[in-house]
Amino acid sequence: RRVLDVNEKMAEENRRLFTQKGVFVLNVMSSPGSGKTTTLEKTLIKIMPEVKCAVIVGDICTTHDADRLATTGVPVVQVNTDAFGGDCHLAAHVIEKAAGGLDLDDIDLLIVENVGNLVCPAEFDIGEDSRVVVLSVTEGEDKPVKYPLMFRECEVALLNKIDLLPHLDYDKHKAIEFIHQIHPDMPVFEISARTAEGFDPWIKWLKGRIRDKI
Amino acid sequence: RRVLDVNEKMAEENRRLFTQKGVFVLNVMSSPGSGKTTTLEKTLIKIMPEVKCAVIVGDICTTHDADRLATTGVPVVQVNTDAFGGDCHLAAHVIEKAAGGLDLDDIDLLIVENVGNLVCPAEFDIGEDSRVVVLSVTEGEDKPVKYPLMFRECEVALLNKIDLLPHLDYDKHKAIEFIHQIHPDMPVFEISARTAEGFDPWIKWLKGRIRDKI
Ligand SMILES: Nc1nc2c(ncn2[C@@H]2O[C@H](COP(=O)(O)OP(=O)(O)OP(=O)(O)O)[C@@H](O)[C@H]2O)c(=O)[nH]1
Ligand SMILES: Nc1nc2c(ncn2[C@@H]2O[C@H](COP(=O)(O)OP(=O)(O)OP(=O)(O)O)[C@@H](O)[C@H]2O)c(=O)[nH]1
Ligand SMILES: [Mg+2]
Ligand SMILES: [Mg+2]
Repeated sequence: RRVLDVNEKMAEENRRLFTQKGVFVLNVMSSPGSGKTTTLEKTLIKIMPEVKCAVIVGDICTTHDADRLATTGVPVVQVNTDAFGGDCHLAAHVIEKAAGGLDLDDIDLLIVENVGNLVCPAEFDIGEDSRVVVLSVTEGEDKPVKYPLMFRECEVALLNKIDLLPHLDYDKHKAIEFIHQIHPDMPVFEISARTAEGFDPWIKWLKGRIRDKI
Repeated sequence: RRVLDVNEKMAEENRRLFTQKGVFVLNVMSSPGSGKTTTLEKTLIKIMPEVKCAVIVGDICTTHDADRLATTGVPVVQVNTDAFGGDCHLAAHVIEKAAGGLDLDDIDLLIVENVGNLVCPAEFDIGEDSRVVVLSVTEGEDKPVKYPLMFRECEVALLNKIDLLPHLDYDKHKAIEFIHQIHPDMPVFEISARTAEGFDPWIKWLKGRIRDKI
């Protein structure tokens, strides 16, 4: 567990720096393809220019996500883990280096889109203020009980792709019940990143959390 | 990389045992919720009783998948990795132990449903004869280029949930082009595990591979 000890120390250093600079840091995690990038595209458009934003995106390969998010006009740093071993998560030292390329004095909200993976990213503190898990209704109801650490460690869940519900045998109440079995009272925002349905409560929550810190 | 060396040796021992017993071993991998279990439910029903089958299912927690697959009547062993550290993949020593609970003399096909994860499982040889990746059309077109190791290491890809295509902005040809960018000529079977559309070519391929070995 030495790797996690070293990571803890670096995460605390990150957290001190982000607090000193008055930056709220949000770590967004999910399975591959649950809709993190699409959700962030819509979130950034709705929250700016009231909140000054920047993004760090982690992937094994490609700059696809950074290119998509850059069209919103925010500063984006793409981290590709294949350059250093193909890690399936972002660690604190990687965030420290990526944040070095940003002007933190000019940012209120730093969003980190983590590597698509429901397991390892939840184990690595990166110095964030809050963690959000995006869960797609296309993945089945049972992910919270099959991958519990992620749902325990996150503050809120975004149940995404609700526009597809009419075409699925999916029991939304069962899925939320499973979430609350792992993390009682976890706020669950039901959204569609495609149609922007359900975004207002999510944006309100996020603005409130940023205001609490800064 | 010592972990992978030890794993390699164990995988070779597994492979010797499976060959000696005349068992074809298939390692099935995907993101969480792509449809591995649903695909295997349909596959087992279509391939039995001509082919004698057994399954080892890997998950962090729960026996949901083993319970579902057991309804087909095959012997199923559920491995929960939270009992030994919460690994996000199945390693060769875990397969060796789980296979110990099965009567390999009475099996033609041993299917391993791996832990839902597009990264780590592709790094661990478990002694299998073939690997299959299930990719859901709901995950977006770019997964093959964002998580290339999985697509390079697998022999075939099952493009699942094609029943949802009419309700998605999904470019199937772009997705297959991305697959072939990473793994030229990789066979891609377009299926729906919900409706069983497209299963015949997949079942034919699987029976052919089993016949080649046994
Ligand atoms: N129908 C529907 N499709 C969605 C929604 N959100 C995302 N998608 C689609 O889902 C696919 C994956 O979306 P992304 O936003 O790239 O997912 P991601 O979680 O960022 O993926 P990775 O970064 O690769 O892990 C794309 O085809 C999107 O168009 C939604 O609310 N409804
Ligand atoms: N529409 C549609 N839904 C599907 C299809 N295949 C699976 N599903 C649904 O997708 C969800 C996940 O399916 P599973 O078979 O449990 O997926 P899995 O890959 O085994 O999931 P994990 O083992 O947790 O990684 C469930 O709600 C299924 O009903 C399909 O072909 N079409
Ligand atoms: Mg993304
Ligand atoms: Mg499954």
